Amino acid sequence: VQPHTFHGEKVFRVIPQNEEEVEFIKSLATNIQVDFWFPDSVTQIRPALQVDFRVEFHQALDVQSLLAQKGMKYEVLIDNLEVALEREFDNNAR
Amino acid sequence: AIGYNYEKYNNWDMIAAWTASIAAENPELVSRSQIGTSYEGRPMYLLKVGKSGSNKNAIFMDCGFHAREWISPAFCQWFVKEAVNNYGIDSEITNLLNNLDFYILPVLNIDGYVYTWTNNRMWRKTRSKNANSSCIGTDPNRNFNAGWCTVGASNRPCDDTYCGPAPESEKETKALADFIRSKHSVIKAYLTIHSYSQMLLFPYSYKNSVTKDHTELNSLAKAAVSQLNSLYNTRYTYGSGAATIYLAAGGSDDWAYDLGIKYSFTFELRDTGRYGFVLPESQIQPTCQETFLAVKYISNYVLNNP
Repeated sequence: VQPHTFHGEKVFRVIPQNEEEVEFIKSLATNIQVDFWFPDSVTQIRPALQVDFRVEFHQALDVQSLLAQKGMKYEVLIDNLEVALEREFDNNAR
Repeated sequence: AIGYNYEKYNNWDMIAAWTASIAAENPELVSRSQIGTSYEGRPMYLLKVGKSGSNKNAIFMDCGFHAREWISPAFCQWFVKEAVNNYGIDSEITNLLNNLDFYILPVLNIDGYVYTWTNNRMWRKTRSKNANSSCIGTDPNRNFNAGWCTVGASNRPCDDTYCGPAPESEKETKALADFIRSKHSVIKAYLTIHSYSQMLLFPYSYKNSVTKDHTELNSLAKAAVSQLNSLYNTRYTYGSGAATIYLAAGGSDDWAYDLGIKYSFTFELRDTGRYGFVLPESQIQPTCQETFLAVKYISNYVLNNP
């Protein structure tokens, strides 16, 4: 099995302000392959709790436009996960 | 272990070899045993760190529950190194190792950890096969018999928080639980190391009600977090799991507490999301140094309040 690469994959952060925005994130997760980094799963999302999630390259733009359409503020924590993974090994003693 | 680099992420083969050498090089302080095998048959090595002596109480600390949380195993390796290197030099460490034993499980979810090095860096669960599903793995921190699968966990094998077909269904979680049960008269504290979000949590997570020891655990967590903060000003939040982040059943800390191990804590190490699970190696040292202060504080408290 080829190792999974993460080119162009992004990690987003949103902070749902109310139950409606919580439901929006939950519906997003039913239509798009979302890997929740925090909290552990979609069932634990609640208003005012930060939500960090990873999406694959081909869905990243969709997610950004859906969040923008919804008027939800979001932050891109990691813009290209593969690049971040390469930089993870930054101890030159290697 | 001489020459072993504690400031980089090491794969499982390196860690397994390290457990042998750190024990061989420090026979007075470190012994290695095996508490079981993983689903794919890898040995679950346990290190016992402490001066040999009778009637000593113990602290159990595990790392590597969730495969992608690489800073966690890095801390367990760091902890053993610091303890061994400072014995006979630092009076606090010397006193701790003379009077307590530390059981250190460097990686619980070995198969998952190997999988993050070879196939998918973002894998979380174990690698066990699920009946009637093509999806692999169980969330080891939803697999303990503590409100098992009632809240904040999923009964669907494809989900990342799948609680498993039954409590302790995973070879890895059952091996850990069996060992702790066998030693639970001497184990006075249970520490489980995760990442990320910079939190120090204690029971309960499987229900909103607080434990009978909530006041004591909360003040101990507050003091430990203050120690951690003193080095690099890293800010941690602390509290019971349910109140601090969310309800989540089947966790090992809740299970250990209900078994009677009062001082039961979950560390969520650096960072708060800037890198998340991809914490650069350059942060291993500061993260481990500050966390070591907190673990040392808790250990002293346990020693003085068995």
